[in-house]
Amino acid sequence: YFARKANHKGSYSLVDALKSKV
Amino acid sequence: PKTFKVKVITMDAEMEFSCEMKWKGKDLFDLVCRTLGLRETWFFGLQYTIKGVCAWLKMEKKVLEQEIPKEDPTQFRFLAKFYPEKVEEELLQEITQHLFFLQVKKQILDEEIHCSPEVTVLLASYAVQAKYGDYDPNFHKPGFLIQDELLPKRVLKQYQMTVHMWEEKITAWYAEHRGIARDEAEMNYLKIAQDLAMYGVNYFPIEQNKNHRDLLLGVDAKGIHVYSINNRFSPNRSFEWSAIRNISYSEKELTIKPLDKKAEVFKFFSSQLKVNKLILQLCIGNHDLFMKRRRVDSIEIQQMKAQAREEKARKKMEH
Repeated sequence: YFARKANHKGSYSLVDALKSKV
Repeated sequence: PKTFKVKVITMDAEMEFSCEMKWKGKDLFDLVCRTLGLRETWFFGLQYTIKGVCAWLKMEKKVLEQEIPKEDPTQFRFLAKFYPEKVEEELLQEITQHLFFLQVKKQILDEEIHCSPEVTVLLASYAVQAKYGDYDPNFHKPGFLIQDELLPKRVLKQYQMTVHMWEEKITAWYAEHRGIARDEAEMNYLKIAQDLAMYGVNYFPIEQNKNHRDLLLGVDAKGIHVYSINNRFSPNRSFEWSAIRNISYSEKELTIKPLDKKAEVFKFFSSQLKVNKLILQLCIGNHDLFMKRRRVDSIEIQQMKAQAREEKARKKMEH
């Protein structure tokens, strides 16, 4: 759910993080 | 194995460690926590300053591969990086409470957290109870607080009062706290401090249009908030963690996508890429704790809670 595409880009999906922890 | 030296500064101590060259951030962090006897490690981190920007040592990366200051020994500050939503429920160990108490007290005295004069006096009285124990007029003679830094400079300047007048005011409250043990006094301090508007918020200057740094972004235990630059108390807008779908950055731009697909996507610019990385790191960590609080406690936490209850009961008996 956290992805770093390149060194200057990052993304965090709260929805995916929630799903993965359930 | 080859080693390098680091100095770790906590809120009340300085420690030196020899680290192996191959150590990751986590190895050093765990060693510091073990040395302190701290188990509620998830609130804390090792902070350093590089090119004027605060940064936190990454756990999964080798210490020496991170952009840390080139000094010998390398210095880190061991500080709370994340704050609980409710101190009285989440801070279990006495050492955790004590470190939070010292850190928040410093923020209030340094005016990083704004606090009204009335509340600063009440807070000071709990700090005095924690330090000196019960008030005894035979022992605590006028002038006994002269050496202590108890109130923010702004408050001292705001009124035409002598140090003795302040001491009298604080002592009047202090005398009311008779019978309160050190850990209770520190917890009472934190319970009041956590209701202050600026408590636990990490602020970052941002701009919605280039060349206008007109807003502040705040990240805390509950979510992300947007403030006018001249009002850090009440946000214009808030995004609770449970209402956010995704947070992403590209260079200096940061995007917050709400869960509600019809709601407007919030885009803004921070001062540098490094700051965006820090903002995202704080969002991930705070959101992780937010989810953790809403799940069943782990066995470790259940044990710690039981231990904390027993310890409290024992102390009360002793007291």
